[in-house]
Amino acid sequence: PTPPYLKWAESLHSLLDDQDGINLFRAFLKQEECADLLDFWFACSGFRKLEPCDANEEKRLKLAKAIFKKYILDNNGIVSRQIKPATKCFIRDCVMKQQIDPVMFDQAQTEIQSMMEENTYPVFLKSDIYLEYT
Amino acid sequence: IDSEDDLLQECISSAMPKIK
Repeated sequence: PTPPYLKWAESLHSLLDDQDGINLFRAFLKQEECADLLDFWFACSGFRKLEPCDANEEKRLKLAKAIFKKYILDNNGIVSRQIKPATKCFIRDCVMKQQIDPVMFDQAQTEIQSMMEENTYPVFLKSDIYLEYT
Repeated sequence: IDSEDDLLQECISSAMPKIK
């Protein structure tokens, strides 16, 4: 069978599908001071999984606000800098108007994912941290 | 009441793969 660390080199998704892969990628991003990219990506997925029902409404609103505040509000943050202004406006409007939709962070997540696929992920595959692991 | 950070952490963990 293919060892997990070789699978991690196939695609970003195969890396993010494996707990050890996530931990190593996170350690690398932390070293590069951009671990927030990965946390934001998972936060978006987690948010989408929260079912919109009466029991969850308060939690979803609180969580949407928390994600917005932590990763998007500060324009100098590593995540915020990688998201298009129109996408940030859209999310801000959703939060302000309390229109909390499961897919409200999807576009921002896609933008961060593309950035990781083009930039941090290929660099990770050439990094000492990955090569030492393999 | 959960703090914002706890809520975020719980959300991030919920999206991670559980089974290796």
